[in-house]
Amino acid sequence: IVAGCISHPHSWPWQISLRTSFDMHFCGGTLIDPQWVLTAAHCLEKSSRPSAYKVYLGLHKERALEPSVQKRDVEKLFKEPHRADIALLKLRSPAVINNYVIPVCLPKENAVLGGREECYVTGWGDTKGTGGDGYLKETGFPVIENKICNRPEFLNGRVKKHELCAGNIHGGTDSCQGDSGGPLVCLDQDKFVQHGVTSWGLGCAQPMKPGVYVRVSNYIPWIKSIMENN
Amino acid sequence: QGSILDSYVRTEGAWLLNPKKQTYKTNSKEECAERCETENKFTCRAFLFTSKDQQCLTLAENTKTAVIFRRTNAVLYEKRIYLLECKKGKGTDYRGTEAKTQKGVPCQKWADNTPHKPNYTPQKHPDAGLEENYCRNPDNDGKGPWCYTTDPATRFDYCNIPECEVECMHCSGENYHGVVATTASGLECQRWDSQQPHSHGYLPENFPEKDLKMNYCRNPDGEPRPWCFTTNPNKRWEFCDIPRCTTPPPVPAPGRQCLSGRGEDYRGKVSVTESGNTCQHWSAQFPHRHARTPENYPCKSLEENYCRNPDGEKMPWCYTTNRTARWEYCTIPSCDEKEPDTPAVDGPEQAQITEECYRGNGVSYRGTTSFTVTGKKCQAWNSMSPHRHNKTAEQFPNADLKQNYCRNPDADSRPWCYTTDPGVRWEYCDLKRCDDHAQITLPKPPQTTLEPNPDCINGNGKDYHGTVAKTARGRTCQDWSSQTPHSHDYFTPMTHPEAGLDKNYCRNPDGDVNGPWCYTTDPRKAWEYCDIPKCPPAQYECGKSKFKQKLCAQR
Repeated sequence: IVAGCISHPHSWPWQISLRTSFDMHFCGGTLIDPQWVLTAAHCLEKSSRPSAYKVYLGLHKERALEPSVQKRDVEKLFKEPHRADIALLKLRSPAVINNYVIPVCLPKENAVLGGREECYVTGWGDTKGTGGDGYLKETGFPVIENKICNRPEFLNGRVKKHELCAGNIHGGTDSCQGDSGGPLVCLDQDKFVQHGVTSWGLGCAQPMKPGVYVRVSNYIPWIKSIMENN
Repeated sequence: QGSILDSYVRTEGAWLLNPKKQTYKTNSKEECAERCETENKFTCRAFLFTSKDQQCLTLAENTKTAVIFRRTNAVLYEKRIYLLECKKGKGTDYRGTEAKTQKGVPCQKWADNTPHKPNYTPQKHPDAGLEENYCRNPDNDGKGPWCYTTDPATRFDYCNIPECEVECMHCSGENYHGVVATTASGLECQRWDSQQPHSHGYLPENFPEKDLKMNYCRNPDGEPRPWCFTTNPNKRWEFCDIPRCTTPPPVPAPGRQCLSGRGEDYRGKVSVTESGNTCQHWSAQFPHRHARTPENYPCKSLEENYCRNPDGEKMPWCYTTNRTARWEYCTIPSCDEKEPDTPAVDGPEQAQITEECYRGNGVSYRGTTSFTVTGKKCQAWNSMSPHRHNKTAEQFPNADLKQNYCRNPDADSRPWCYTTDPGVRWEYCDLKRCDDHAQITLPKPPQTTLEPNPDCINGNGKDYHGTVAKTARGRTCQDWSSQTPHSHDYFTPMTHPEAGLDKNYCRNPDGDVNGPWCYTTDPRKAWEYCDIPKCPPAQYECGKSKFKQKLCAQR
């Protein structure tokens, strides 16, 4: 996360750290159910074996030495069949839901954001020198309608309809490498709903180059189907 | 759509103080509108309707002339023609308040006989709106509204009334309200409230002031002209061809030489960006090609290479002559007075702690919540749009009326704000009391639906289906299907079958923010709120953290 700030510990209890079998953080993810994690498909390119991955929950520091940390193996991987950058992980055993580990809410199918919601991204990814390395960081910005984001001076038609843009037009803050797969959540009354999965960007925090996120509301039927059938 | 209410502008929560009025009891707002249309004691410009009491007040004034108050359970309906200061076509329906000719000569009153004896008078033409000395068109003159003048040498003259932008557009069509619904290439427009074939974020409820009605071409986002999403799956959106009005546009407010708000009215001559780059001329396409040209934005004073804000950016900006920096914001001196420096104080500094909850009636609340209970964004206190009001920092210096934060400047029951929805004047804010507890432990996983406790409410209790049948003051509720002691046709099991108006149980069929209520069996009290406790929350709910987020957004 470029700029933004270090979050209050455990204030984003659905944020998980996706790790290699050697416990190295490389991507984010979101707990959507005690036994299911949503992440980006491109985070699973290294290996198709579930045993290559681990999920860490309930941590604030990347070092993951807190007593609140829970570690789970991955039982199965499910990549979206039409190659959208979204994937599900089934945990070998469910996480224990407590004050430090709580799932996020999912949006209604095909729900759209009007651009006035408060949305936030979190992660342990690259800070580009803005500090907070090793801690879960957060930043917030508005969602930008695809019509604006696809203008020539922005992302020039690169953003597909199953994706959404979010960021500050003049740059300065953004998600970055290592935040991929993590959540873009928006406040709906008194709860956070995950509307995006951190996917890609042109650099990080560059002016006129907001981050691009997979639009979770487009995949609710797929998510429900995978969870029900597995 | 054919309803009598289509010709009215609706505002929830507004009440007008002491205008000339008549009071009636009507069964519906439509019936109240008919009373307004047929009012013969005065020209009815608006009416107030309270659904619970079924009280109808027809009014001679509207929000342009009367003082507006906040009130719950009231809805103000104002006749559109009396709010418009523009004309449609020849302007025979024009009922605005322009009262001088195109040459600036004040108009003669229609009821006067000097300096000119009029042929058109209020007595002879009672339906022509010949009030005061307002410009009117009682004779269907092709040149539009006119008036007799106060200059003895000039009997009458026409007035400069801008077009309402129904058949044509001014400027870039930001205020275009017409019904063109096809694009420049002939594609039919998609409805704004539809997500097919193109899903989008331009939802009418999120842009309440932009009139995103039906599938009409609109310009809600600073484009050079109106546009729409198309019904062609292969073309997401396209511009529309709207003719430009031939009459002059509305006279804009004088520009400023300093920065106020977003600087949309900045007309100074700063032409250097915040990083020191020289601005590119707006009429030039080099080094950066762009569409923010004087031709596309004729009303935005895109002169020379002066910093401007023609498209709703957060402050004035310009394209730069630096090839590597397409555009940048400019640093414009602020018009606001500087706050006096706080004198140094001996002793340790104390960080100001703001709570996101309120104590008592919330008069001391100083947090930054800026959304209402229904999710509407709050209007800034120093803004008069969309709602004019007198709750300003100057009038209430101790109320901390900053930005658009929820506050309670008038000792209401809890923090509130005016909303950015033109149809809803104000609402209470989405804040809990600081002493609300949430201690009940329920051993169920978070996404499971909990067994509802029927005698408690969530939110405003619109879904309440319990059996409490007494009001907060101990009065017994009247049966919803009964007409005694209080007759009412508005909220009955027949008219609101989905609201569960069973027996005499407390219910909330109108989504009242104060919760369930009922008509009472006390002949002296038509209706009253019920006192039903809030349901305790589950221990863990999705999307709700036990630790408060910092929310260090950079918006």
